[in-house]
Amino acid sequence: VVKTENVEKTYMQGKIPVHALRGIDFSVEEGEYVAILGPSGSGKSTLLNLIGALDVPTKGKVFISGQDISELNSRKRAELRRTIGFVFQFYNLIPRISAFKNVELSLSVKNISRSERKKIVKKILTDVGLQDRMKHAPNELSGGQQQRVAIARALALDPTYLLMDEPTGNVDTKTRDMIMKLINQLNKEKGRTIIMITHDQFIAKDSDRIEYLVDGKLYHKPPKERI
Amino acid sequence: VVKTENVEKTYMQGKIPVHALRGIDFSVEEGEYVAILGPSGSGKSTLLNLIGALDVPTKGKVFISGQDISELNSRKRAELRRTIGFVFQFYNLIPRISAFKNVELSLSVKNISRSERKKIVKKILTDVGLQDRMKHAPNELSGGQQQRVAIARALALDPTYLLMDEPTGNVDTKTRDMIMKLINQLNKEKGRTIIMITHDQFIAKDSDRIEYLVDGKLYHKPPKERI
Ligand SMILES: Nc1ncnc2c1ncn2[C@@H]1O[C@H](COP(=O)(O)OP(=O)(O)OP(=O)(O)O)[C@@H](O)[C@H]1O
Ligand SMILES: Nc1ncnc2c1ncn2[C@@H]1O[C@H](COP(=O)(O)OP(=O)(O)OP(=O)(O)O)[C@@H](O)[C@H]1O
Ligand SMILES: [Mg+2]
Ligand SMILES: [Mg+2]
Repeated sequence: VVKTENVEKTYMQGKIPVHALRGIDFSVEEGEYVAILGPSGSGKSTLLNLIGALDVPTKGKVFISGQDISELNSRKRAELRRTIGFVFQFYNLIPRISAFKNVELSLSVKNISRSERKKIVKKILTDVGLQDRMKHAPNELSGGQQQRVAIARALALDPTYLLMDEPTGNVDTKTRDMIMKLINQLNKEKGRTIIMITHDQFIAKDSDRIEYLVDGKLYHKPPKERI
Repeated sequence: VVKTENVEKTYMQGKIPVHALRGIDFSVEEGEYVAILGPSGSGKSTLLNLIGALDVPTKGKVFISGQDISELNSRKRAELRRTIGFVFQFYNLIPRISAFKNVELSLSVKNISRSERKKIVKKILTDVGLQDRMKHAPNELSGGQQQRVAIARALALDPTYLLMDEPTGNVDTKTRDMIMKLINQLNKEKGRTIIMITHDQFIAKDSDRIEYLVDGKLYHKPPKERI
């Protein structure tokens, strides 16, 4: 249901190529919860951005819901993005508006009433423990609070696919467990497909399957030398 | 040698006060390595910014090297900041210049030759594993690579005090261990004073002492209800 076929991503640093992804065959079934681990700089964010249709591969193909995303017109692409909740490694919150508005904005693509939208935003921010911080703008929030707004924004969409790039790097153990509980519910109770990059081996245990990205290549078992 | 006396920090959210710090008495001896743990939003970054003279308390006093920092003139303040290496929770790298230049810039406050400076930058970026990424700008680096540039920038100063706000949130276990080794060396071999905020209990074990910040108050033992 989500698949990459021999995907490569190369950046040019002046004349020097940087091979961020070196031929990735990766597939995730509907309703699966996959964790991606790997060293810093190994290509994880690059891969997730390709899967989320936020970037295009240098070579190879990316399929979501069976569709080759390079063949989608802009309307189909927009339709697709409505089914993907993306949590960025550095959040990408809108700086000068409140946490509440940041989450509400992502819901504007959904066909729901204004009062229904506000209900969902309030609930989801409460679910991540931010009920007393809804009016704060990002620069009036702690690091882990900003991270939780980014998570709330993705969850509010109730997306088919939840793509998360290191969603708990800035929170304490208890807050992390609260977030993992939400994600597990989405997966076990609602059958949502989850692809999560994490450095936390503890969180990775919650998943159905762990994949390892090392130096632009994917492994199902942890490669001996480094993880 | 570093001390806060009944320090308070209150933000105004419209008419509503947010008590980020509620009377903190915190002191660190020369050469000590202290870890600060606590829930997301508890006031840790706020406290570290006060200690690093990057912010002023609403009430109370902050002392560094025995000096009340509110009584320093701007020249003395600048002198002080040269002795403090600060690693920000979100790095604060300069966007359009290379990793190398980002680190080199922080050394411009030191009275050393250009060639000496370049030697130090090269060494420190190699120490954090970024020898092949020195020419990349921040947006051409992975999250954990950016975090390491921020660390390199603080370490390059060879500062008396190293203040670190969650320095390993975006890196894998092996990279984390490499960073911790560097920090331990600074403390054990060179006697530098280290104050580190972290959510990682494993890292905290390396320290001489752990303090817990919960809801704006400091505890020496983990408070029962939440950590
Ligand atoms: N625009 C770019 N130009 C050149 N190299 C790049 C660019 N963007 C990323 N890279 C390189 O591609 C590699 C993969 O980056 P990516 O962000 O996918 O790593 P990652 O696995 O997410 O790392 P981390 O765990 O630190 O977040 C890195 O080595 C990085 O330096
Ligand atoms: N400018 C501001 N206006 C209002 N409230 C603020 C402001 N800056 C911070 N706060 C609040 O102060 C509290 C402490 O923030 P701080 O950044 O110190 O937390 P923290 O312990 O570092 O959290 P984290 O572990 O998530 O990084 C938070 O609840 C935050 O919402
Ligand atoms: Mg990344
Ligand atoms: Mg913080």
